[in-house]
Amino acid sequence: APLQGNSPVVISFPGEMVSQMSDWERAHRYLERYGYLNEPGSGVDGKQRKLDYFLKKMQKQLGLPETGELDAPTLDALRAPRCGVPDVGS
Amino acid sequence: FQTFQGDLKWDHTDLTYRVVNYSPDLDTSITDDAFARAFKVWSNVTPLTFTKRQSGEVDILIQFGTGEHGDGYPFDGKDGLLAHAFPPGKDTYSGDAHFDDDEFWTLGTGIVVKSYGGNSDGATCHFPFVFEGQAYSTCTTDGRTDGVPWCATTASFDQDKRYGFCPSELLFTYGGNGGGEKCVFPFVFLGKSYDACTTEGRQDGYRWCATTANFDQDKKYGFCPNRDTAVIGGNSQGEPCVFPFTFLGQRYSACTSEGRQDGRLWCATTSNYDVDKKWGLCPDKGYSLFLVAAHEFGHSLGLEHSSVREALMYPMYTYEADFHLHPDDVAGIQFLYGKGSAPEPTVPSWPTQSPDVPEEPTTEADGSTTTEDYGSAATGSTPVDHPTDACSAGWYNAVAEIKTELYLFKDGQYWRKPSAGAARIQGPLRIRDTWPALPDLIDAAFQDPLTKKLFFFSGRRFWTYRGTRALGPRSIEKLGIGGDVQKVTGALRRKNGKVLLFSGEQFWRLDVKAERVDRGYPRHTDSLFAGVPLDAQNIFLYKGKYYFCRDPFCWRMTPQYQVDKVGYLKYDVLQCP
Repeated sequence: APLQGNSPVVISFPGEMVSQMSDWERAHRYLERYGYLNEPGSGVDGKQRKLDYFLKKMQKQLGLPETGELDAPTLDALRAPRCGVPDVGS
Repeated sequence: FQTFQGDLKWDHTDLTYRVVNYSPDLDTSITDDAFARAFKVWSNVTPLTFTKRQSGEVDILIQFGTGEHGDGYPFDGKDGLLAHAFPPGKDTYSGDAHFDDDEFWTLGTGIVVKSYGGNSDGATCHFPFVFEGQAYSTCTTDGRTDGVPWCATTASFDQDKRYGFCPSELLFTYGGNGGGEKCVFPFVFLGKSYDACTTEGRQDGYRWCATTANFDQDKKYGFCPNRDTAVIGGNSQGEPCVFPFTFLGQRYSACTSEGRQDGRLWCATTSNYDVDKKWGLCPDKGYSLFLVAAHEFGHSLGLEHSSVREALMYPMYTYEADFHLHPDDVAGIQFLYGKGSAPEPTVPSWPTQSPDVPEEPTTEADGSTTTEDYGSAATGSTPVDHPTDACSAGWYNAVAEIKTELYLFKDGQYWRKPSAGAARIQGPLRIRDTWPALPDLIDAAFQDPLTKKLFFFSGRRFWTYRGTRALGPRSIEKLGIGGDVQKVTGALRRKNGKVLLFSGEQFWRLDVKAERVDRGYPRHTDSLFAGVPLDAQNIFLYKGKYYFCRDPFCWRMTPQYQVDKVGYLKYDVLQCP
């Protein structure tokens, strides 16, 4: 019979860390971890305007379209496997 | 390129390094070779030399670790952050390179299993191999009574009788103080008896065993090498899959994505997940230790991240088979150290098409040196690395009608041709983005119209996908296709849940529901499909007609088995301009 109503079962696997971070939180953490927020006096206060600025900085460094938005290429970059050395500063 | 603030660099050119510990993912000789080749990337274009030391003070210490591993910069588990390194200097960690051992370290294209003993002189396992008429895609203990896994090092043990033993704690350990001796089971640790490797007593998750019967007394131990079926992460890191296993009452004989939203393949590490809840992710392509090491050693020498996507020092990882140091990297390292006396390397012109992707990694007979160059340079996360127009691709690994669209597969990419006459072909897209479990090379594919289940074939293996749920790889032998068949070249969907599978000059009729070919097959292609080329590269159903394509032409056949047109795949089928 056709699979009507047979929706896939999704379970929680023990020991697996499932990130509950929002895209914004993920971006903030990335910017912080890889040195983009280390600019003197540039603390992010959670406002979109600030994030735009640092996102553009990151997008420029990584050769992504400089939109200042959490667009698809930027979200992909946030999830991509990479080196742990900061991109900005030491 | 960028250098660290103050242009940090070594004040001498004869640099030394030491490997502090090893990952259980790779044989130590393969790891050593990867590091040596990674250093050579830089010594080729500078006056720098790199010498490996077994002990004592060195410039660059190389270490594997997980989580917080001592330097205050913790790793983050699987994926994400892969490794890091410190710039040159006099500080404790200066020049050191650390690799996250929660990653699955390979040479970038999947597990590399070096064999030991036997009669193959350390050659790598050949998967699949045939033993007593059965095909094996992993090491096996079949045919032995001592439980030691083995593999053939050629395609057929029955024919060549070449074999070796696979990494196993029953054969050897690494590191520790046990001198590489095998585990002794059972062994006693803190008064408790152990019949298998354990992570008890450790915080870093490495599996270990005693190499005498009593650790409490003798204090002799070693780390357990990962078996080829060892899982990654989950709650059973390093333990092998157990097949078949039960999950939600169903039996599974292969890794599956059932139960997951992300499509990743997993297995249970006991025979019953429902009871034991022990699991891990199945081995994937892993990350190329050579590539990542070459990047990290760039930091060890004084280079910061480059914003040139094709450069080795770009921060993101992408595997490419054909490695060349990018001119940006050469300029950076020569800014710090000069050119050296070696001949100037030939700077390649960058390909406009994706390079051919090798199906499996290849190693020399001694298993220690890869014959391919394992490639460089991250390219970010665009749809494909080197986008190619479908019409200029020239040929395809596989062509298949899925739903009502024609799918064209080639070297890790695919295109979709909508059913509407001259609608633009979409793509290329990455196969791995849509179907993460699949390899880059797809030989044939089809969709079962009843269940919507997709079948993909690559070499002697096949995968199924229903939505995002994957199952496989499994051997085509499971379908009843003989061990001498190297690949399925095409598939024609028929009525009543049947599909014809082609290889060479013969075909089988597959009962899709039973996942088994019918009796009376294979039959000769010419017996039913007279007038089509018997060496067709792509065979598929499209808009109710059969197509047999041999570059650059296609023979179109009606359901009444009459060839009604011979034309170009490119112009007549794909309607390229």
